[in-house]
Amino acid sequence: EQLFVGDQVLRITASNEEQIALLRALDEQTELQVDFWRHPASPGHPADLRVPFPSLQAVKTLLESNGISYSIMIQDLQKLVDEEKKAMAKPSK
Amino acid sequence: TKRSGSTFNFASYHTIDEIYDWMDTLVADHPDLVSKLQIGQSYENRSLYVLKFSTGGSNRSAIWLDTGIHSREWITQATGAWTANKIAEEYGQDPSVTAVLDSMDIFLEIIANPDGFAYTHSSNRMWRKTRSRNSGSLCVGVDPNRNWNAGFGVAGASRNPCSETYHGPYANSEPEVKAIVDFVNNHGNIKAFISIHSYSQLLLYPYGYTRTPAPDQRELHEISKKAVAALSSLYGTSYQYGSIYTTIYQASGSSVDWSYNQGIKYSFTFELRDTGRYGFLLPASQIIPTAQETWLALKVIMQHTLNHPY
Repeated sequence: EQLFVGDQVLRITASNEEQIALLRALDEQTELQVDFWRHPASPGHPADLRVPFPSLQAVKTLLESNGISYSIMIQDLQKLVDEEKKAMAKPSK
Repeated sequence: TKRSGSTFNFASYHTIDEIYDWMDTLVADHPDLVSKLQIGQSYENRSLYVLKFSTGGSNRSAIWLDTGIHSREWITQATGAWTANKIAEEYGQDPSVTAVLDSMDIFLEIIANPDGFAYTHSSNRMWRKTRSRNSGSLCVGVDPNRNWNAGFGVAGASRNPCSETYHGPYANSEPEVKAIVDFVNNHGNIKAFISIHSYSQLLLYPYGYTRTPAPDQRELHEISKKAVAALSSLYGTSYQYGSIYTTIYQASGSSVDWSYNQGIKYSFTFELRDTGRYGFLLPASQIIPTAQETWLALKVIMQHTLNHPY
């Protein structure tokens, strides 16, 4: 079972096409293992990116050094998955 | 003990077995309206089931709906189940549903990517793709919404098997996609094709693989406007609408581009809720409101399809 402990989902808003291209390039960097939940579309349009815990520092540094604004949409993904599991188990009982 | 559809909790997320069992009860509860067809098998040999809503006739014009082609988008399978029940319940009650079903059939595939869906319950909640093996790569699966024969493999999909948007080795390589292609082509009289995704709160129409406007863009835009107005009227949920290319991003090999190019004019794709807080982990408490508001938009599209034969 894949666990998502410490994984975060970042809401990223690129302000120009250059930043969007940078975000798209992230997708192809397989070593970071990031996963776009919502792909970057156009400037001002939010993109949501799941970042595994080991890649968090690298991704945040990259965003900050390129002046790309972001916020943390989900602080700890596994916590939410656990809550969802509990919610599913309840009606089953 | 006779099973009953009334014990199924639509306000909860369910496994594939629970949904498939419930489909049988829906058929049993509405034998004159609902039947279950198997249109193929998935890569891991799970059945691909379609619910057929029909009041009779032979090869009537029809509306296609699918949910869950991206397996982790759980709100869509849940909305699919709710919608199936709603169609069955509203026939004979709601004049617009009755009018549609008196002339047309509706086909609904609730779990369009069963292997992926089962995998989201057992191993990886965030799984999006199919579960097919890719030769020469350790990475598994193809994005089933980049695998259709419409601008296949051009920009807007990845050639990297490890990517979430990997288009696959060739168009229709995924049995889950091929089954729908064969079904729609063999039927030959599908007039609307609606593929339901989440999340982003969008109603989109072709094209995704090219910026060239679809020949019917004006009409599709007008329908979208009405459908979104109906959807938003219930809970004020904010939706955007437009072509895939202009509203979100270039996406090649998608289902509705394919269906549109097959001559199915009323081709749409939804991106259901979230509001940006939970993404694919939308709490179960939002299933019913999401399904309810989506239903209003679906009715607009279905009604328009009925009233504008072509």
